[in-house]
Amino acid sequence: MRLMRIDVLNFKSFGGEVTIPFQSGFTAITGPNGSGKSNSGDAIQFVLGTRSTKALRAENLKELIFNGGNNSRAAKKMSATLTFTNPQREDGTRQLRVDTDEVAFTRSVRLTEKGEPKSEFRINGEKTTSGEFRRILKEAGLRGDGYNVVLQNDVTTLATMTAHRRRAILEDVA
Amino acid sequence: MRLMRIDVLNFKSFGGEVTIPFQSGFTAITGPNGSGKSNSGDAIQFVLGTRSTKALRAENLKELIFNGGNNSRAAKKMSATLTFTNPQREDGTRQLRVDTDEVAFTRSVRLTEKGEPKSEFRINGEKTTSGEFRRILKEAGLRGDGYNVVLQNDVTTLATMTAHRRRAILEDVA
Amino acid sequence: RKRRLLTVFEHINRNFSRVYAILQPGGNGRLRLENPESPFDGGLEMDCVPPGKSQKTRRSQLSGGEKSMAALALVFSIQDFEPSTFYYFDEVDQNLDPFNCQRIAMLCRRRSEAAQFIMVTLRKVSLSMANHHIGITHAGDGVSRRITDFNREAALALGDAFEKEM
Amino acid sequence: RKRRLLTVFEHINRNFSRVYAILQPGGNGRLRLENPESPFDGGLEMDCVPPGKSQKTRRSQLSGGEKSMAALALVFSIQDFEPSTFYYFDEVDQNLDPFNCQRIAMLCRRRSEAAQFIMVTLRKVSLSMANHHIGITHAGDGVSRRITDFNREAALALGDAFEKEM
Ligand SMILES: Nc1ncnc2c1ncn2[C@@H]1O[C@H](COP(=O)(O)OP(=O)(O)OP(=O)(O)O)[C@@H](O)[C@H]1O
Ligand SMILES: Nc1ncnc2c1ncn2[C@@H]1O[C@H](COP(=O)(O)OP(=O)(O)OP(=O)(O)O)[C@@H](O)[C@H]1O
Ligand SMILES: [Mg+2]
Ligand SMILES: [Mg+2]
Repeated sequence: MRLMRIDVLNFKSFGGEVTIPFQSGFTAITGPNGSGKSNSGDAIQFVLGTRSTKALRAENLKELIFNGGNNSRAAKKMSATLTFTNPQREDGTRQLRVDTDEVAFTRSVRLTEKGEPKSEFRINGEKTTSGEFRRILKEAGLRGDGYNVVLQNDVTTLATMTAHRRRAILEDVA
Repeated sequence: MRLMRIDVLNFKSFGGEVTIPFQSGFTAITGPNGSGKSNSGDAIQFVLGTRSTKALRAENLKELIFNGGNNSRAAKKMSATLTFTNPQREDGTRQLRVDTDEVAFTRSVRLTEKGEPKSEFRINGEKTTSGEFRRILKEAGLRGDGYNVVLQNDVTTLATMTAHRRRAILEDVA
Repeated sequence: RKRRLLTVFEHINRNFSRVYAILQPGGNGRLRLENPESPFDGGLEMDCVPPGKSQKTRRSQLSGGEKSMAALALVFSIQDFEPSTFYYFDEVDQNLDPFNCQRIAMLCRRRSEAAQFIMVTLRKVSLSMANHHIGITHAGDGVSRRITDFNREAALALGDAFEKEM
Repeated sequence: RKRRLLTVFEHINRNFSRVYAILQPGGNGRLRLENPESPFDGGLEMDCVPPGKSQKTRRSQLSGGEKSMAALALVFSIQDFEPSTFYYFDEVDQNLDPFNCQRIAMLCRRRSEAAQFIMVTLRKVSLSMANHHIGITHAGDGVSRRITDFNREAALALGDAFEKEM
């Protein structure tokens, strides 16, 4: 199972539709400061279900919707989609409990008439509950808060934190 | 008035005598991780009088003495000397209240028989009190805690600190 | 609960010593529970001696890059304990010299045969070790886009952009 | 005491806007006391809009490099308020892209006509902008030494050391 691509629409600094395709192996992402590299990592965390928008450097869900930059109009809805390969294994099962060779997980936020953010979850385009969405990801070992995602400055934090805080990490893992 | 050179003897990772000469203008210091670049900055802070050894990444004065690395014996005393130019100005005065064209400030620590660290201060090689040493530096505008010294990670700290902490910095400066 | 923590500690500690020796050849590192009898009353320290340094070296004395290499060894150790199908690293090489950049990128490259590795980086050495390259940019209007036809040469050229003008 | 803080704030704020415009051309930045009436009850925020971004941008949304550039503008602003004869910068360019590295190094270079600038850096762009170069190394024995006959070419070669072996 691997991540095939990220598709975002009006997610943070990605105004309009942007696709970021991934191949297997080792991919490097680069570009100038402020270009959107960490925001693409935020899209991964956003879909896989980070509890708090603060981890995405946003005060609330509304701040995750493209704000227009200095030249365009702010958007009213946004979405982020992660598409994974999901091949059938020798015993006939798949790692993700969805019966397709590729599975697309979409989380979106749109603003209601009153400007309130409303979240929606889709698997392969079909609406589903946030509970089912997270259960399927969790059962396949895909979590929003795992140590497979190392955010900018996590290394410095880990290196300089107190011994007690570091032991708490061990407890989390255990 | 400019810094002419740093001379260290058994200061932190500098085993033996090492001289680092500086010219006017813009100097870059580079080298591998752990080579001693930040330790040379610690030598500057150590002489100009930082209050706490923790700012020099040491638990106490003893930790500032060369510990021998993996191959040599630990030293029993160390010293760091900063030499400044001190030209006579048009009105006959000098920025540093010492009547020489160059002034060397030396701070040293040696271990007593009991292994207790004992500090000494010298100006142009002559022993002086820590009070006089700091007064002469302070009157010339040379401080150990000024914003002219930006330590590794100070930028990240300044960028991510709370607004209250940042206002406290303003108070310090005022 | 205490037994679970001690078991996980043993496991991750073995990983840590192994990974640290790979990332800092000639050095040695291990984890230490400050209070092994009653682990929840103490913390978890990293005792690392980079190549050439005294065995008495304490973590707080380490340089910026040496601390980062220790922290990265811990990250890889936790990942070995609980493997994933993909890994995303955002600028983990900020204070690493070119040789340490290469050691981290090399380890990612080796491990990418078993799992997908995605690394955000500004460092030429790290860029040069990746198999695939993605460029992100924002035109003067703050709108993020992916750079088309981006490859290793283009990625390395971004870093040179300034040097060419010199 | 409150009047002193407000005076210093006004002065440093003017410096900040001026320096930020130099470091981030096309962007604008200013400092803000959260509670101007009673400054000690509130904090000091940096309101920065990098080039191309929305005027509604909040500091916490900024990227790593954008936050560093804001913090560096603040450092230079405080230095302008209380100038010194020498400045020592230890790896302030850790998360800057090559263009921002150059802007910081360029400002240091211009200001080094009036004061001595000493910058520790691992970045090739920053190294290439200095007048003088010092190399520090430790042989395999953990003993720090200065590299003799070190110059710009040698400094840039350290960064390439790995690339040559590729
Ligand atoms: N909702 C939004 N609409 C538009 N722009 C946004 C939004 N949220 C964040 N941004 C912008 O995204 C930028 C940060 O992007 P990001 O953190 O991805 O940069 P980066 O490429 O990782 O840069 P660096 O190399 O400095 O870490 C900020 O300038 C911020 O203003
Ligand atoms: N008293 C001492 N005796 C010997 N070595 C010491 C002593 N104190 C510190 N060191 C060593 O100095 C090293 C750190 O040096 P320093 O911080 O100057 O490195 P650096 O060149 O700034 O590296 P980086 O690029 O990673 O920041 C550590 O490995 C530490 O063990
Ligand atoms: Mg980033
Ligand atoms: Mg350092």
